[in-house]
Amino acid sequence: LEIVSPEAYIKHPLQNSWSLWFFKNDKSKTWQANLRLISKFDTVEDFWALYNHIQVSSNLMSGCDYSLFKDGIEPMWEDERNKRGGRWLMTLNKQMRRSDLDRFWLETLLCLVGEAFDDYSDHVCGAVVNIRTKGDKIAVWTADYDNREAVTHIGRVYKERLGLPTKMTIGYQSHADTATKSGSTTKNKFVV
Amino acid sequence: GKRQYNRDFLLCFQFKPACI
Repeated sequence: LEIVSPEAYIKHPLQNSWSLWFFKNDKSKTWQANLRLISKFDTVEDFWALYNHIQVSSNLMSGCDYSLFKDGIEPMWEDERNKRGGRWLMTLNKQMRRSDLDRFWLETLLCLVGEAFDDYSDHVCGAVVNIRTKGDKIAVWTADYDNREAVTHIGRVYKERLGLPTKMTIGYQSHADTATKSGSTTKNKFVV
Repeated sequence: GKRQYNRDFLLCFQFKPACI
């Protein structure tokens, strides 16, 4: 009788269950109607099964988003777990869609599902990639903009994981400020 | 403890089919 190691048949469970959402900009519909839940997963193997099955971000049409959020959190400011939160935002220039977008987004996903932020991973709600003609954006959403320790730890680890040069900074903005901004930029609460 | 997986560990599963 051959003994098979459990490694061979047991999937590797993640700390959290995650939902991947897709947003397609159809102006005839409401914002919420354009948002669709693609799938949920809670193992390493199922994460890859989903990731390998869908289009990479750089192939999406302008106006589309992918959002990965912990199960039970909707990818919008209004969700109870997001409304006091904010995001570490990275704005990419047009050239970066070809050179950096897909690897930055995959790295972001790996940070989330792998719980890369140590004891502060519980403060992470999700991440969003926006495909836009004027410049794509990737953001990690956290639960509480007031928690300096959690927010800055997450920002430092995230910047390091993306391999961004020291001189390039990313900023953290509260969703409340983003929602009420008057111009095109939102003030940063933190910068790393 | 938390189930943390580093990037190399996660990446080595990308093209490894689950047996069942």
